[in-house]
Amino acid sequence: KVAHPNTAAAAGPVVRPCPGRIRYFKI
Amino acid sequence: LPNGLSPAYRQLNCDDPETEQAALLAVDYINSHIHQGYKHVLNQIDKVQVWAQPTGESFKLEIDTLETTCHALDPTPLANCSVRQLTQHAVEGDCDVRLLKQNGQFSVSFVKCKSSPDSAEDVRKVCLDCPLLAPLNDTRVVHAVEAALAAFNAQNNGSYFQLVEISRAQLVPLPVSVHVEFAVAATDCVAKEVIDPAKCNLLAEKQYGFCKATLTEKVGGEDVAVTCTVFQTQPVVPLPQPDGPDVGVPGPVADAATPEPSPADLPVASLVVGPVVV
Repeated sequence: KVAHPNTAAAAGPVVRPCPGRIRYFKI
Repeated sequence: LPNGLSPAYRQLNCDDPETEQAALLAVDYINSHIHQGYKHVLNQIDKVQVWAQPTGESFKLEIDTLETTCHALDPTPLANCSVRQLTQHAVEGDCDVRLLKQNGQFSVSFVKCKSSPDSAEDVRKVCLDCPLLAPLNDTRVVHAVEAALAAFNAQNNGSYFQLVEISRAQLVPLPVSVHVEFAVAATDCVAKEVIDPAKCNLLAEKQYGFCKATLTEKVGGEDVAVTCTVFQTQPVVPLPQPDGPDVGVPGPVADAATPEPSPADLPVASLVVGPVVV
């Protein structure tokens, strides 16, 4: 099994801790 | 803390359920402590910091809120209040909040908010014809409120209602008209018998109402249409203590008596008076 450390990191979801989600709309 | 030690910091995401729980509690707290303007809902959590305290944890949050269509004195639960849409000229709030979490329970220790309307450019992007918010002390606005309240009282068989605050106003170009929203309170005078409104006093057991009105200019006169919803009476409660947390979502200010605080969890409005169209 061949590991590709460079690409593996890029493929994962990016978790951005803040700011959080917009519930309605941004003004 | 001992010298050289910094307090323990815990990283928390803005969308973490614990953060959201704190933010929603803060919004409830804000809504139950404002007596002017409109209730707000949570729109976004901008920032969260959690520090260890000797007796628990301290949460510092920055949150964005949006104005709803429910007036602050309206006992309707927040979940049933609609967010003011962009086409109606939305208003947002920015709040700094601090809470303590002790034994798993949050308590609000500090709140400071400022509110600001959406820009005219942003409103124009979604709607070219939508009327913008007008200054509440504009003479056309004040006149529309006075005419609407007079019309309401003239058709009202019960108490004389006094203006509490003008909460919103828009000048509509075509047809030339003024749309206003304002809060009222019942007095000890009978509407049909009032001679000098200045001698009327607010009831000890407050009864508030919320009115929407449109005054339309016509050739040789004007038409006023007003609809008021009168809320259930609110029991007498003690005034807030001077050492309590600093709270407020600054809303439009009116030349009116400041109402006493109301419980946040009163039942939904039970009495609707109107519409009274004159």
